[in-house]
Amino acid sequence: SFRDTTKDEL
Amino acid sequence: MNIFRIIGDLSHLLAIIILLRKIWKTRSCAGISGKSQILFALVYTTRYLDLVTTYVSLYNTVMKIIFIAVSIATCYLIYMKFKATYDHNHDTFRIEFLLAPAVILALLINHDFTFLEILWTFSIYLESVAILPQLFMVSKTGEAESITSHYLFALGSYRALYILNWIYRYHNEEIYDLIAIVAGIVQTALYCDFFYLYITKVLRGKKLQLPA
Repeated sequence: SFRDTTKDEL
Repeated sequence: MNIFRIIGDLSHLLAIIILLRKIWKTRSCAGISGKSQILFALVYTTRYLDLVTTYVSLYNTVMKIIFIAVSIATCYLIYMKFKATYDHNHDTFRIEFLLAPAVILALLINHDFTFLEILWTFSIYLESVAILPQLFMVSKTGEAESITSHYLFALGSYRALYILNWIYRYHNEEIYDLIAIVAGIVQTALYCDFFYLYITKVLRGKKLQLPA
């Protein structure tokens, strides 16, 4: 999805 | 991972440890809003459900588990173990006024209309306002213990540092998430008044006391 790249954030 | 992100995470971790330690050492949760803690427990459990679907890194997994576990443990201490010390007369913020808009907004404005994505979005919206019952309690009693102030400062700093992290990532990786950014700015803005009082009073050794 759109935010796959920011999924590492808490 | 950039410096803003890591310091932000550590600040967040520090905040929840300060709070847990304070309650445990003093055997009291006086001055702490149980309602804010319930909202935070809800924030972490709804956001980190992806623990069971997506593996990112050991760091990510461990931090998520810590945040979920500690937020639930804090609620347990406030509402069960040290219930007698819980100042419920001053903790009167109506959390349904935060929960309902967060649910509605998550259903309306999200990246993807799927179960986990809507829960993630809900948790982002809810987190941005979850501190309000605690700030309301401080304004109602007109003061906060130093340790409570340190907790609030560490917790508020974390999202401010995340904003710097997002600016950094936008510049270096061209990645940005508008939902997180807008909510993060709202969240940080809610602390501004407190940050001012913290810097001008608590750091100079005075108690955080609001003008009468």
